[in-house]
Amino acid sequence: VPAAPPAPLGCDDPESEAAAAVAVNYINGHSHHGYKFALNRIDNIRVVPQGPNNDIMFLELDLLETECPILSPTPLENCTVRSLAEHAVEGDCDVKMQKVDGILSVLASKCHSHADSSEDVRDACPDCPLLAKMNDTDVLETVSAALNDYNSKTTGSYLRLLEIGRAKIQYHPGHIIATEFAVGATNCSAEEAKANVGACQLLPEDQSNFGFCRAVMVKRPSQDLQVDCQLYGHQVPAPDIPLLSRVVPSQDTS
Amino acid sequence: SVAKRAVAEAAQHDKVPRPVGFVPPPPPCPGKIRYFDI
Repeated sequence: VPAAPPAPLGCDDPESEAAAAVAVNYINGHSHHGYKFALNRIDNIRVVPQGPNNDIMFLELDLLETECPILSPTPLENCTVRSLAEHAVEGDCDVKMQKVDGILSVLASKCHSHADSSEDVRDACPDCPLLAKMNDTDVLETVSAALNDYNSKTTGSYLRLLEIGRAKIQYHPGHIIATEFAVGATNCSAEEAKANVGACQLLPEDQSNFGFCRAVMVKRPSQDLQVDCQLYGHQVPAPDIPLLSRVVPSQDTS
Repeated sequence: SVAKRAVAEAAQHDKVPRPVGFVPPPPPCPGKIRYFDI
């Protein structure tokens, strides 16, 4: 009597969790925008045996955005998952993997991220502001003013904007814009940039130095601007992971 | 009608009585939620 087929893998089985951990590490390692994502739930897993010690695995993963920018060297386990009140962002990923002689590898992945509904945010925190649109004029103005302010005061490298990570606008009480954006060090000092900012280019990959800024602009009741930027220092990229490619930010990544 | 009766009878026999307190195993997927569901 042929041996009964193995019972289907459960989504909480250790083998499934191990595969999901490899998949999440791959997704974060190959993403170039936004923030690191953490595993929230394994929605489904399907194993298609290919032969002895050789399986193809299809995983459906439910991820949640963390507060760590994607270029941050902070280990994922130290990254706090953004709460509902902060307007959480969910990632849905389909991942195809292979397991040969117990070694897991990712063959393909496709993810789509989307912000939580405003109703959920209101349920969690009635007065919390929602995520603003990236091209909101208040947001663009705040990021520009904050980076100019930082560059006018720093004694270090002149920083260029890489991308805006997220922004929120509070209209009452007071008009307050909070933004987070990624920056890169250039080959100029801030002083040199005053003379010829056009010559200031991002450092080449083997010297790259990325960082992250958080800024808050108060427009009412009185004008105020606070900005804080942290540079990570040069990170040696992992051998199989490109450090940063200039791709248009999108919500779908493959 | 014989088939129906046979099926009906067979169905009766198939209803294996569950032991008292039997809890069906949780469905294998989706898995547990680690943070919150949105």
